[in-house]
Amino acid sequence: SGLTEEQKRRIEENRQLALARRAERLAAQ
Amino acid sequence: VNGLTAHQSQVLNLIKSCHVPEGMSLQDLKLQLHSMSMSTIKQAVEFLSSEGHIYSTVDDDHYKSTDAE
Repeated sequence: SGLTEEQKRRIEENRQLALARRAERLAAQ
Repeated sequence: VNGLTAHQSQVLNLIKSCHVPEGMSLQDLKLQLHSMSMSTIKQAVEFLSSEGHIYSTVDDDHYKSTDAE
């Protein structure tokens, strides 16, 4: 892909944070 | 069904359908959701992001879904 390593790292980091938020919301339901 | 409004579901489905590495831009969303204003789209994106359905990628204008892959 045309993404830099730094961009890939940032995207993966944001994905992990979003997954954690999603799990938190589901647990709170 | 999933606790989302019609607008939020439409935005989420479009983001889910996008498979480029940097995800979908707000401009792409606006192009495909002509009937929705940019502020409505941004509100939906903000909500979906706070709920962990989507996340920003290369900048705050591009989003991917956590349900993808």
